[in-house]
Amino acid sequence: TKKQQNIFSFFSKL
Amino acid sequence: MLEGKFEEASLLKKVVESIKDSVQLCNFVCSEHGITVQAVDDSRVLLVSLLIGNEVFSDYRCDRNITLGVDLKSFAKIIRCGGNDDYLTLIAEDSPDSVTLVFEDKNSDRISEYSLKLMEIDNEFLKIDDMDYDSVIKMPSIDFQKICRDLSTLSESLQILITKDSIKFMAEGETGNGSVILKPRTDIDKPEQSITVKLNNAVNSTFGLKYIADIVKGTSLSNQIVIKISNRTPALFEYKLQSGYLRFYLAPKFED
Repeated sequence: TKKQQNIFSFFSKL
Repeated sequence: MLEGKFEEASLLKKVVESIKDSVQLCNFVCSEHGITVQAVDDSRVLLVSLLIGNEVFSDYRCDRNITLGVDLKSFAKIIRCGGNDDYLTLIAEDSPDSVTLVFEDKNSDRISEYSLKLMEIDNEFLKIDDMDYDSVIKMPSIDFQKICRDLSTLSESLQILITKDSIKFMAEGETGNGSVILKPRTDIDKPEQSITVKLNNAVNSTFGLKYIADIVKGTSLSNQIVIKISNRTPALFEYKLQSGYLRFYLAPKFED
């Protein structure tokens, strides 16, 4: 099953 | 001091209506270049990135950077008080605790003035690099809105498959399945009706339709939507403004 990913896993915090 | 005058209040109205259901509290960062917003929704799946370039305004001055911490639900209520065609001027001091909105009716001498109390909003700012996407599609924004609304009656997820000669939107649900296939086309008389596909790699990505339902609220901002997708990374949905943009970055669904 597909799991909703989190945007913070892809972009780093400034 | 910030003083930004919109020729028509409708633009800021549309922008606020487009993002207020995705994010509630956000900082409007005003600089000499214009106004920017970056905010992430509570479930941390959707990121909103807005630039209203200074060229959008008929008059604009902002001597130093000013941050306006805004509750968008309250902002939306105030902004609805003005007419779509009114001039709208935003005014704020250098370290403001409120922002003033002045609506001027072009057909009479009526001037309406409202002020909104600002908030201290501590939000995380994400660094988003320009990247090469597997595919970039451009299509009429209203068609994308209709496809997503239609398919959301069947499923919570939207699968987007892109090849060099077609874009396929698919939804699979308990009650049934649906799909819409589009082919690239150039409409010389009505360029806003054109559909283009730029493809580096074929794409097969899946997204939550509840987030896409919020994204398509930006439809009134632009005739066309630009969608940039790579497999297993957030997709970028963009509505271009006359100067600037409203962008949504949406994290996909996939097996870990």
